[in-house]
Amino acid sequence: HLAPMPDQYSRGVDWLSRYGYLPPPDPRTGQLQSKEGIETAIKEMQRFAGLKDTGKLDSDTLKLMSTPRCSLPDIIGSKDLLKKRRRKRR
Amino acid sequence: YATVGLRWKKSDLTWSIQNYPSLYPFLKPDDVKSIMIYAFKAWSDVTNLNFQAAPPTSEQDRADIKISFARSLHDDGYPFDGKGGTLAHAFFPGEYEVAGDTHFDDEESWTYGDDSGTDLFAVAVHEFGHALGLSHSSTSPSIMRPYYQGAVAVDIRSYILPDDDRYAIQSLYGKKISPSAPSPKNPTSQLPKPPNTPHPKVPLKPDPSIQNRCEGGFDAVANIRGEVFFFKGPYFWRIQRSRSLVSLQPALIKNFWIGLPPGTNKIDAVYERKSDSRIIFFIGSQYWVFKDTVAMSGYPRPLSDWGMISHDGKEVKSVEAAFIWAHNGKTYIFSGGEFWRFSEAEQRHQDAGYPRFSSLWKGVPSNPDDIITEEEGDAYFFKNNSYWVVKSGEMDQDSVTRRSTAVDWMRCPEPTPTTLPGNPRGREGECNCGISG
Repeated sequence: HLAPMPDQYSRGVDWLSRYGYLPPPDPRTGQLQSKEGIETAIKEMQRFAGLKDTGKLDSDTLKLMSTPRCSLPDIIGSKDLLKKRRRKRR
Repeated sequence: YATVGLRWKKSDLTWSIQNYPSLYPFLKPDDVKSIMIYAFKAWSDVTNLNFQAAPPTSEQDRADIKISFARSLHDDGYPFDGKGGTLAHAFFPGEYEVAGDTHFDDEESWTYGDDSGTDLFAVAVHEFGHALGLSHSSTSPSIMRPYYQGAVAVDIRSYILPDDDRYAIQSLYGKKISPSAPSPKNPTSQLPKPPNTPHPKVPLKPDPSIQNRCEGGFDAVANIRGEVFFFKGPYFWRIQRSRSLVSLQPALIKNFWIGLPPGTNKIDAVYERKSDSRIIFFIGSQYWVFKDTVAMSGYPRPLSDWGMISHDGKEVKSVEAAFIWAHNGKTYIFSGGEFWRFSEAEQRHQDAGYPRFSSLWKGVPSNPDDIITEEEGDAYFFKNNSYWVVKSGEMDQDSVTRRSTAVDWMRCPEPTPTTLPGNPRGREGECNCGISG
């Protein structure tokens, strides 16, 4: 299980943000994601998918991330929903 | 399951199709309509929701659920990403304009009933779940899992939602209470019949006198997803996890296992590959790989793929038995008094040091009709009308008892003890047969 290549890592982080596992980085503070935050997000994604929750971007996890899927997020926080609805009205 | 707290305030919903897939294999508009009708039916079957196709007039733009095929940026703020990746999305219920709208990525090869592309029916049922207020589910099985799972129905007309999804939609819209579920307004008269799917025809009533389940002599036995299938001639019996026979009458193989040669009259061996749940059939010097009950394209393939060479240097021409031993996950293939062992976790490869002689398995027939293993890891060797149980992980346990397949598996009456002439007998009326007996 080779460690993910750097671009796989950044793509993995994008994937986690896109599907609701990572909150988008805070635009005001430009704060980056913390390592712990990313590991927590990876574990949550692994549990949701029924994978072993290693917290690492292991091969099973990367393989699932490249599986065709529905483009809606898996975790929909109420704020996202409100934001979505607001965007819709505009 | 998960809901998003949004639902339609009405139970009669209209839908319309704004355009059709533009890529090969160019599903015909009528087929797309049929697929959408049955995808909606999956949800209306278990609730009081009614879905009505909007009449082909200006009403189409006012339908609650507008279905379209779009690519890349399609002015809803959620661009698609070309073939693969994201397949589709839908908007949750609400009062806003795009509420309920469902978009499919037009750069996918939308197909139905085969594995060559992306199954439109499976994705449509999923997306309509969103259009009704469901979010993704982490349960398996569930149509609301976010990842594409391939085709979900051999015949979409009889597709039934997994329990998790049924509970989810009923938590929003309640259970169906009308006595008889109004099936979609006979779509077949307005629309052509759904794409022809190889669905099992009503099996001709096999003549039970020909196939008496109590006679034994099965060609193959397989544990498939926890159910045990006994194959004999052109027929098979199916035993559920509860060990009860689905029917005393056998079913015709050709009506259920789609893709074997016409006139198939003997299966040599069958087993379910644990790594991907595919089902392998061996007949003569060929083998087939099945996904669920349909043979995958590219099969049959020659048995020589397996690279089995006997001790005397000959290529194996047919298989007698095949099973995966639960205690080590290895695949065992028996032929001509010898057996080979394979690892199939990733790619199939033959373990070194094989073949070995079947006589290594003490106390059981060296040329079994077939073998299965159950969850606890015990191996069941079947021969004629008997079977032997080899405890998990053992090969030379000293006492292996012979049991009756007819009684234990086929629910046949106990045979009346007979005193056979010239047979060693214990007490009056008993006979003890050796293994070969």
